[in-house]
Amino acid sequence: NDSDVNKDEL
Amino acid sequence: MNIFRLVGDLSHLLAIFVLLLKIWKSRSCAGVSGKSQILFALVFITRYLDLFTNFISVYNSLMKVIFIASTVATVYLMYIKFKATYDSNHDTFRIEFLVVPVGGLAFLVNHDFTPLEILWTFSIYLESVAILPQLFMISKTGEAETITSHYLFALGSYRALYLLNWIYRYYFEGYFDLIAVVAGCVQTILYCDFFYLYITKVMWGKKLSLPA
Repeated sequence: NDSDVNKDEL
Repeated sequence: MNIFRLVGDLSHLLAIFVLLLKIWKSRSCAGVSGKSQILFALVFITRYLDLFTNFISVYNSLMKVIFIASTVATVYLMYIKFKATYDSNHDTFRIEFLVVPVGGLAFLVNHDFTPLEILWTFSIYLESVAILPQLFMISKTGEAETITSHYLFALGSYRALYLLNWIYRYYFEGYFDLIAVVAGCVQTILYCDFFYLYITKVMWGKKLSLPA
């Protein structure tokens, strides 16, 4: 799921 | 990082500093919604809780610190330093009608039922409606100072540029976050009416006044 993707956006 | 996201972040930074300078220089927050600024402060605080635990890049950490500090500073100027100029009679939007439903939705619709993820989701949903008190205030006063309309144009443009960023990332990186995209669309749509007025009026040197 998306939460694993590092939240690299502001 | 891509050009859309970079220009979007810079547009966001510009908006925040245009507002901060307007209040600081004119020593007045007339026409500015303090409630929207409180919501923006809440958006950044709940979104950047990972500031110390999840290092992405110097740019990312630096911008997070600047966004939180400048928005808190704006709230401070509005409610403490220049409180006398705060137009509470026109800044009457009930923000609990935004925070409560958004909080509930963040619990129901999210990517991961963990505190940090729910707070991030809350922040994304809240940001999409955080400008409503400001737009509501302008509709009540019937007009906005030119500098305030530039602030709104830069602020609205930032998320519109993020939509382009997400299109770019979808095609070139296969990255897609439905929650961020849907909230970003709602947020940008809320500015459409203002964008129309801004482009047809402010761009031609007229004052932004809503049709009575």
